[in-house]
Amino acid sequence: LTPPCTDARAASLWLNDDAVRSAIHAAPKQVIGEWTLCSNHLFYTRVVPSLIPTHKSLTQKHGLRALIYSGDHDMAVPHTGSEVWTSTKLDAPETAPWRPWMVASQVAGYVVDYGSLSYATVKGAGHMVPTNKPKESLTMFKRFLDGEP
Amino acid sequence: KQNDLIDAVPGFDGELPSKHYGGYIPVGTSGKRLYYYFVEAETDPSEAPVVLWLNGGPGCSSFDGFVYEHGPFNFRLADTKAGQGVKLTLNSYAWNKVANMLFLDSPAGVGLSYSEAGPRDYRTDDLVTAADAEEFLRKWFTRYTQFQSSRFFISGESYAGMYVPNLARAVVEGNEDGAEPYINIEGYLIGNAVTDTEVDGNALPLFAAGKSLISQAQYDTLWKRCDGGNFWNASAGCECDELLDDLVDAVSALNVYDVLEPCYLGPNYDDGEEDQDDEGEGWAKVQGAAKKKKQARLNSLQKALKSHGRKWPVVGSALPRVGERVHNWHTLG
Repeated sequence: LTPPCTDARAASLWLNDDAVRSAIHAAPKQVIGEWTLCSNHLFYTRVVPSLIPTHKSLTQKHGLRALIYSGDHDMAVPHTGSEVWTSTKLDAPETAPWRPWMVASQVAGYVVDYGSLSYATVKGAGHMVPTNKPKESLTMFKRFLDGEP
Repeated sequence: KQNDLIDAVPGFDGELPSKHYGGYIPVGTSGKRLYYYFVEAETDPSEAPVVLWLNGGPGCSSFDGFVYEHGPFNFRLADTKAGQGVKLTLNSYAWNKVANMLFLDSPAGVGLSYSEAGPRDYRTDDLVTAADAEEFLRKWFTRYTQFQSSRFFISGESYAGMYVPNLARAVVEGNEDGAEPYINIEGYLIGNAVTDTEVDGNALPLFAAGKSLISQAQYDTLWKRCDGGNFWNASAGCECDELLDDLVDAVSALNVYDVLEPCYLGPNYDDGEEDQDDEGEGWAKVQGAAKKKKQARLNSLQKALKSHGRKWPVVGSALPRVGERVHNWHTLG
């Protein structure tokens, strides 16, 4: 219901408050039960073993822009894996080399471009990057949306 | 759409800085109802892009993003006369500063989304999830016609490394097949994205060695015994598998989601029933231990810096004034 090491009390209290449910037009607890951070109702099957061919198709055939980013202190989906597939499995040339990206004159992480797909790290962030690095995350998000380096 | 407009949010005092909407959109034919919370951009929503956010799991609610990551509010537990409550203040770094943010609980059975058909609809997979989310999106853009020409992005993290590209593909292919309304998708972004069984499965040992959570010698042995770094599909009971178990043991006390952060309630806590008193006590203990550890780290940092004869500013000391030159200050970047 709650992943290890995670404090979900604020969200649980708020989303299980009848007044909140009513205010945000969500179904009441009497109908759909308690809100939990992660569901134990789901019986989910992973049927796609790899999304790398999909990334290639979306960015190289359909012209979408993509940003893959990693908080570099996350051990659940470590940056070491994302760096490997973005650098060696996309069959895309490196169009801008590995370099630091900055926020307020500080190194916020590193970034490398493979055509329309960029891979970036966020230094000192964990799995939930905006939680740990809110300012850097908003800056990264805005630059990506605006098509800036 | 007007029925979904949110007038006020409990816990937050004041006027909302932009329009908020929340409600359900039905998908499929069996009674699935997907819940969304939409926060308009604080400046010029008609020009700002629309960005869908999906948390992962699979099975985790996108209110994780809304409450803890980049939503419009900061949430804080507060003691009230009636007990514990939640106070909301505006988040200076909310992503809706620059985009119209659409938080979706997906698939049905997650967060506030559900099915009138009950649990039989909670059996799902990657492709059904993508198809339902695409249907949701086209219906959402039908409800919010003013955003149909807006630039559109899909975002998420973790297992959304599966959700996001699958949904982007469904949207692109739907557009090509003439599905209405056309969705003006421009791109996507994903944090710490689950992507590939083999690559993701091989990532942990290198991470652990790179962060010095295990020794280089332990990593080198692993590499050799695991067929040159082929960690992900080790046969049970083989030497590689046993060494991987050792690695997992070595890092198991850490917070898997952030090796720098304390672990709330401990990594092996699996009690789904919440007990506020126990949680409070546990949290206090964890906080106390974290404080001691932090002080110990600071002490050792100060000793190390003294031994190098440098006057580095350290946490808690006075920061330099504007214009004041501090030896090596800039290298701290």
